[in-house]
Amino acid sequence: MNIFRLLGDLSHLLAIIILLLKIWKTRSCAGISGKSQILFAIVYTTRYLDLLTTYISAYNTFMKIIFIATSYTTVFLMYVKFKATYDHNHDTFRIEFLILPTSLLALLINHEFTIIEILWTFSIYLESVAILPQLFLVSKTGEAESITSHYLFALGCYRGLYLLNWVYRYYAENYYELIAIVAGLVQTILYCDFFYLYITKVLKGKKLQLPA
Amino acid sequence: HPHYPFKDEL
Repeated sequence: MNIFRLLGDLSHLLAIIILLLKIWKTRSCAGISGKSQILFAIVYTTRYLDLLTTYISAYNTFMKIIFIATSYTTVFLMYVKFKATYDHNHDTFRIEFLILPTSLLALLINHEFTIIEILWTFSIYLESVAILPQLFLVSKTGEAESITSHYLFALGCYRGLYLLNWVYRYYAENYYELIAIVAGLVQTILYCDFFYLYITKVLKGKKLQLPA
Repeated sequence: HPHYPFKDEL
């Protein structure tokens, strides 16, 4: 464990908490893509199957369980409890366009052709694009509430910090995991445009509004 | 070196 990975995990946790608190306090999930949240639930479920087979550390187990539990909680809040506030008219990204290609890629490019390994690889590929429905929703409505922006920013920081973690591990531990690194790079790049808007607008107290 | 299959990251 290094500082980049710890901070990355914590900003990931922060993002999830921000989202859950926003939905709970405002009793509304307006502006949030349920499609992205479903994809994240799929990501954690398929990646953390190793909870059943491998023990790494108490920290690792605890965080995995938290990520799985909170992702299902978010999906439940959006599709059941606060269903009436869900923005389904704008949340129209077709998730099969992400699930099918990432499944295919996982079958083609993986470390080992076993069920658990292919599901892990699929989860890495899917996570790299899982935020697209959310970014699509923001671009469709042309704006995001600042709380939604903070959520996206924390999530983007998590990916950025993981990149630093991999650089660190490459030099310090001679460790690298190419599938995760390439997918992580793609994922971080997807946030760049948003980062720019966040820093130039939201941090100056303005609402995140896309140029017309 | 500690490469695959040791997956300790989240």
